[in-house]
Amino acid sequence: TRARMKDTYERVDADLQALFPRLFGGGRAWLAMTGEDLLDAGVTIMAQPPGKKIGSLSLMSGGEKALTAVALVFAIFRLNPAPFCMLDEVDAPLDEANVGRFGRLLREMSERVQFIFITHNKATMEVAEHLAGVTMHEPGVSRLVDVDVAEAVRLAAV
Amino acid sequence: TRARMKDTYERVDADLQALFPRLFGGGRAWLAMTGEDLLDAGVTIMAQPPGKKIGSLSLMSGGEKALTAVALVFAIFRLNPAPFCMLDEVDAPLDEANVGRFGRLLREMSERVQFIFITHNKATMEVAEHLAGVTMHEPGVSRLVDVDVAEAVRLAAV
Amino acid sequence: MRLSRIRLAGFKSFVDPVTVHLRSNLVGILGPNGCGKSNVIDAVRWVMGESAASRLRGEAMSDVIFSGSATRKPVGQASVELVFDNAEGRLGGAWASYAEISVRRLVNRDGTSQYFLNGTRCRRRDVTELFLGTGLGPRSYAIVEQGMISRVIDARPEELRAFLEEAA
Amino acid sequence: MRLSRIRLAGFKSFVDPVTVHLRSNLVGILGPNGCGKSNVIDAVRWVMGESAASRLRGEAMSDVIFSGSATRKPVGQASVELVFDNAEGRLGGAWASYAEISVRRLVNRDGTSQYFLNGTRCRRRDVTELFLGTGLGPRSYAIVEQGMISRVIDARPEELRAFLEEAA
Ligand SMILES: Nc1ncnc2c1ncn2[C@@H]1O[C@H](COP(=O)(O)OP(=O)(O)OP(=O)(O)O)[C@@H](O)[C@H]1O
Ligand SMILES: Nc1ncnc2c1ncn2[C@@H]1O[C@H](COP(=O)(O)OP(=O)(O)OP(=O)(O)O)[C@@H](O)[C@H]1O
Ligand SMILES: [Mg+2]
Ligand SMILES: [Mg+2]
Repeated sequence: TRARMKDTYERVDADLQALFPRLFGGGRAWLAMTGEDLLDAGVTIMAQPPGKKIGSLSLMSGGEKALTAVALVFAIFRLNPAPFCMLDEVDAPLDEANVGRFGRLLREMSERVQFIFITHNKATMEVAEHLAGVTMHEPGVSRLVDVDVAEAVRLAAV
Repeated sequence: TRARMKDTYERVDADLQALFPRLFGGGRAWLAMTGEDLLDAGVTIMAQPPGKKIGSLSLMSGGEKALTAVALVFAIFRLNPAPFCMLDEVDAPLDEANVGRFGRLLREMSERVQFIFITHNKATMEVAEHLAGVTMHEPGVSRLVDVDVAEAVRLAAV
Repeated sequence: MRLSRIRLAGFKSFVDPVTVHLRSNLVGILGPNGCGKSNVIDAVRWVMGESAASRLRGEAMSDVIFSGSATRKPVGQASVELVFDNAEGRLGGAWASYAEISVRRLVNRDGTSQYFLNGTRCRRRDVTELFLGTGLGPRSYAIVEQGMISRVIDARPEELRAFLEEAA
Repeated sequence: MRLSRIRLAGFKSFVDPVTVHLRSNLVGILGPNGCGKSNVIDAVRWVMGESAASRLRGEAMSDVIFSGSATRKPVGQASVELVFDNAEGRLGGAWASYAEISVRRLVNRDGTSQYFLNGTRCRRRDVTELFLGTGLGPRSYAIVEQGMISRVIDARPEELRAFLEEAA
């Protein structure tokens, strides 16, 4: 229905506006409608990383795109917190400063959402409360080992 | 011509067979033709990471695919060493062990080819003989600074 | 409703039964390249009803069954079970009174899948209905596959709209 | 034939003239997200004749010209120059006797590009012919764009064949 879509759009837009500057350390982002009618118009993201002009998303860098996408996914989670969220190496394109901000937001969001995340990044591993290590000591066969962070860093280097 | 294609195919195949186990620390890979006639048959890659069965490339992991692709690109370079090679964060999906093997091969190949590579990975930065840092001290405006490795690690964290 | 454990047997590289315990709201999964981390995510999407082999990086649905290694023979069956902690009764309807809810999918080489809810055989539709409205599903915004994070940014305006509608 | 420097002016985020010196065979480029690293690679592909805006992450060819920042106005022109060290005379033909070879491209907002070889105006075709047989070109295997490394693995057999032919 029109009212439901309007509510969804406005709440995700508001949360995107709040989360983007926290992930980027500044700047702003918001949603825009491509048409008049709420029921069939398309939705686009407008983003302005700190110090830059508002430009087309396609000119953004690999890391900027990934971080903007995380802001949007987290904004949707604030609207409708699914029981869990699984993230597969979303921090791979990020530099250390952005990985830090991403980790802090992850920790905060985890009060309402369960996060299960795959990462090769030591800074993100340190955000985890529990770590599950997957190994193939027997080649081709996956098994699980419990690891602590120090061990985890070693395991990633095996 | 047919003879030229045959020579190209055989030499790239031989180099792929040599480079794949060096990047993966074992296993093997080779090229296969999908048809009889050299002039119009397609080419596929067969790959078997260490300890695994030969399987479809699509089931390989993100890191395994990236590393196999690097083996192929480097095999092509051995055939026809273009004056330079530019790599944009090809090491992003790799774990520490594979980053190490990648860096060692990069250093060896650099005797014949000039490599210009973008990376966020400290281990790959250390392979470089020269480092160029790009910054945006003035927001939105790119400039260059010369950096050394220790400084580089700090710069990546800004 | 929290996910408390994932149990895989015969699914992709997890030939021997493995239970992934999710003991908190911040669980990291790590390990070297090719060890099976993304296979765990594929397992979760598969048990929630994913029906396209290409979305599980395979060519046929039987590619989810362990196909052998250098030292092991292929097996004939794959099974994945998700166990949810529903102590707060968040999942409504018939399931509100259950403290734990288990969703399981089983497939053998002839391709027929069987679904189970709390141990009782059910249809795929029952599983998709269970998750309706929770935001979960095989292609939900709640699961971001490897390399796909920027997909939301590259989406066309009407795709982004559909993405939002799913979450509503 | 080694690349000895890249000179950008007005190209994407490099509004002020910048020279990237490539002092050896192992040059690392680093910096935070969004600072302009991949723009350097786009610059190299552009000067070698790249003619599709979408391959430069833009919507129009004028997207390569600096379009302003929070504190700077847009400029009207973009220019990139590659300077090769040809001391070994590897580039044959008319260029064999030159110790340094410079390739330059210039574009202004009306969209017309100008190409220069060692300072002399030439056609785009002269530039593509210069690189013929060296393995270089705007879409050559020698330049792997961000996130594209696995593309060779996902290619269909006839695409992989074309890839090999280019290198022959
Ligand atoms: N049906 C199957 N039987 C046996 N092994 C399989 C099967 N399907 C996939 N695999 C194996 O699983 C491995 C891929 O695992 P996965 O993608 O989970 O790795 P990963 O831990 O995510 O690695 P990365 O860090 O590189 O992303 C491949 O090497 C593949 O051979
Ligand atoms: N014509 C232009 N004028 C001004 N700025 C531009 C122009 N084109 C692109 N940019 C800016 O360049 C930035 C992207 O740079 P680039 O892709 O090189 O980053 P990067 O250093 O590769 O980052 P990452 O590590 O995230 O991949 C964007 O923020 C974009 O705003
Ligand atoms: Mg993976
Ligand atoms: Mg980049």
